[in-house]
Amino acid sequence: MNIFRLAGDMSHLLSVILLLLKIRTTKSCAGISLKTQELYVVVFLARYLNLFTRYYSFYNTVMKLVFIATSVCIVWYMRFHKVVKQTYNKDLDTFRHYVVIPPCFLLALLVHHEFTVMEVLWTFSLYLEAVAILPQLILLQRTRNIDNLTGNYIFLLGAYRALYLLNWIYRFFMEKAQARWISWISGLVQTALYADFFYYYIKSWKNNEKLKLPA
Amino acid sequence: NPKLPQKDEL
Repeated sequence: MNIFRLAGDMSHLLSVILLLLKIRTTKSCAGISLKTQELYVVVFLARYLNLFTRYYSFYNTVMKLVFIATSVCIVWYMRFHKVVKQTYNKDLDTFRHYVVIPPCFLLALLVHHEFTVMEVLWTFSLYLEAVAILPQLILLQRTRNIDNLTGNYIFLLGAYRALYLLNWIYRFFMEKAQARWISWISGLVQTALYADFFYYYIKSWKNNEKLKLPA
Repeated sequence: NPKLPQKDEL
């Protein structure tokens, strides 16, 4: 474990906790994309299958369970909670997210480290996570006023994989870890998708004004 | 096997 990976995991954990707090306290999921949340459930289920087959550490196991539980909980709130589901921007969250699943799976069948079920699903989860934020970013452009909690949630979510990029650089040089091209390229694509959000988020933070993405 | 990257990350 290195400081970059720990910071990345904490940023990721904080983002999901922030989102859950926003939904629970405001009883609203306005501005949040259900499509992105559902893609994240698929990402975590496909990636954390080794939860039952390999024990790395208490930390690793607990964090996997937390990410699976929180992502399922958020989808439950947005789909079934009687008050929260009324606040879902159904008409704005129109990205057909099931469209991205088959290409990611097909790519995982073609490009992977090893052709086994676990490895292909793990690779699929990396490709899917790289594009999972798209519905949320598109919804943001359609949302007039983005509340602070949502902005912070997306910033932390983007920051986590950016920190993982630093973690991979650290591991490659310091631990002489072998090249992880699939993780590296997926992580780069994922972080690049946040580029313009980061720009407008930091700009709004510097000028102390409301976060606004150009349509 | 050693060639597979460690899955110790989240």
